[in-house]
Amino acid sequence: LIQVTDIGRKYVIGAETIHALKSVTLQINKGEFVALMGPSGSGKSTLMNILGCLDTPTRGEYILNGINVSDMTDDELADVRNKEIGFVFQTFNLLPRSTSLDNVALPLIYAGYGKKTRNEMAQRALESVGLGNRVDHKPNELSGGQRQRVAVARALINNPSIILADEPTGNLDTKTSVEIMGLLEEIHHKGNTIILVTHEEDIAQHAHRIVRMRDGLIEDDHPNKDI
Amino acid sequence: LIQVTDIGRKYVIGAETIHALKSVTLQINKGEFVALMGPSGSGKSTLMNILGCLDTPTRGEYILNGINVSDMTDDELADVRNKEIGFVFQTFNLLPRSTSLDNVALPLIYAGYGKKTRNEMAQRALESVGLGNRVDHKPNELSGGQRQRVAVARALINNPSIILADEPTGNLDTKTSVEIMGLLEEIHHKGNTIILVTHEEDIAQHAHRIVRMRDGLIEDDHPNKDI
Ligand SMILES: Nc1ncnc2c1ncn2[C@@H]1O[C@H](COP(=O)(O)OP(=O)(O)OP(=O)(O)O)[C@@H](O)[C@H]1O
Ligand SMILES: Nc1ncnc2c1ncn2[C@@H]1O[C@H](COP(=O)(O)OP(=O)(O)OP(=O)(O)O)[C@@H](O)[C@H]1O
Ligand SMILES: [Mg+2]
Ligand SMILES: [Mg+2]
Repeated sequence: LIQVTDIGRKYVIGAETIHALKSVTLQINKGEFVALMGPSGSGKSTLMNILGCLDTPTRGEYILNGINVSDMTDDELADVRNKEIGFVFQTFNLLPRSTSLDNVALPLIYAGYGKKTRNEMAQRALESVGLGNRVDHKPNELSGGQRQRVAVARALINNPSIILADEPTGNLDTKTSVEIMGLLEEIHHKGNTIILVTHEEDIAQHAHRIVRMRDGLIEDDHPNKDI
Repeated sequence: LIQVTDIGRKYVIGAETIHALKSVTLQINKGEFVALMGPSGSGKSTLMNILGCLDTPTRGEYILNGINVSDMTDDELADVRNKEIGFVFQTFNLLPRSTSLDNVALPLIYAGYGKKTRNEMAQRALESVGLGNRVDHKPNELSGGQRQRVAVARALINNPSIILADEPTGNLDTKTSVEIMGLLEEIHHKGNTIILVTHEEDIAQHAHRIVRMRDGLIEDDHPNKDI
């Protein structure tokens, strides 16, 4: 499903070059549940953005579903991002002037649903993350963990087959985290693929495989023996 | 040092009234290290914003250092916020167009330091959180955990006597979290007061007292027996 080969991503700041990713080679098959871990600054979000077709590597190759992503047209990329991938951003990235209902419904506009259907689906999605009573709130009228849950609901609403979740429980108490992880496991059981960044070992334990990064490289990649 | 009595905070959204805080009564003495825990949406950040003089309760009384906060002038409040309190926000709240050096140096402008001194102090503060090599980066050129650490460095730079840290390690791996908690413990040992919101029990274990909230109320308030 996902094949990255010798992926690099560098940034130039003034006279300095920063290698956010040095060389990453990784293969993820359909239906896998992978946890991506590593120190702050090790390149996890950078790798996630490349996998999610939100960023382009400065070196190497990314083949998604058999197609080289660098050969895709802008329309094909937009299609992949909207229909096949659900992305939970580390910083949520909600529209500040829209309600949580409208934020969650956003991917459904691209999918072509009418307004009534979008609102019904968005209402159900918010209920599935415990926020059925916060539908009219804007992001600044929500707690940190509530914003995070709106971001999760938005990522899942189009039933994407690949979920990229960057620290989806970082702002959640244990009980709410368990509910969100339950949602992700349910989606995994339906045959979808999940790649989850987390720095918490308990959350990583839900995954079947654990990939560890350090300084823009993969230093470890093993099945989760304890599952 | 801090005395809140029957504090309430409500919001009106359309026809609905939300009681973010219902009735909170709490006393925190100088030099205490308190962990504040509770489910997502239980009112922790709302309480922290009131304690930090960033928000006003809709009911009840807040006495800080013997003075009723509602009697303070705007200048006196600004003084308290800048000189006595260091606040690490759950959403970091960095200036997007400024470098991490300028973000960290910001509280020093209010304190009246000249530019050269501010830059030296900011450089040291960034080194203390492991970001001496990221001084020229703007927030969008930093990882999530790096932004969080810039927010921590900024909160500590004026040597405030009260530190309010709202989930300061939410985006950090274990090793980096331990370094940040080490910083906070050092500051606590010098006699300062720390109130820390966290949803992680391991992080809460650094505190001497644990206050648990639920639905805008305090449901538990006990010394940490395991410390
Ligand atoms: N401006 C606002 N308008 C309306 N409701 C609000 C507003 N700000 C917060 N709330 C509500 O107040 C409640 C408490 O919010 P608060 O941010 O204090 O929670 P919290 O304990 O910090 O949660 P988390 O752990 O998710 O950060 C939440 O239910 C939230 O929806
Ligand atoms: N736009 C940019 N310009 C320059 N450097 C960048 C940029 N974006 C990220 N970096 C750097 O690339 C490195 C990797 O960043 P990345 O966000 O992938 O880390 P991460 O593993 O997600 O960290 P965290 O756990 O803190 O979220 C970091 O050292 C960061 O400073
Ligand atoms: Mg990251
Ligand atoms: Mg909060």
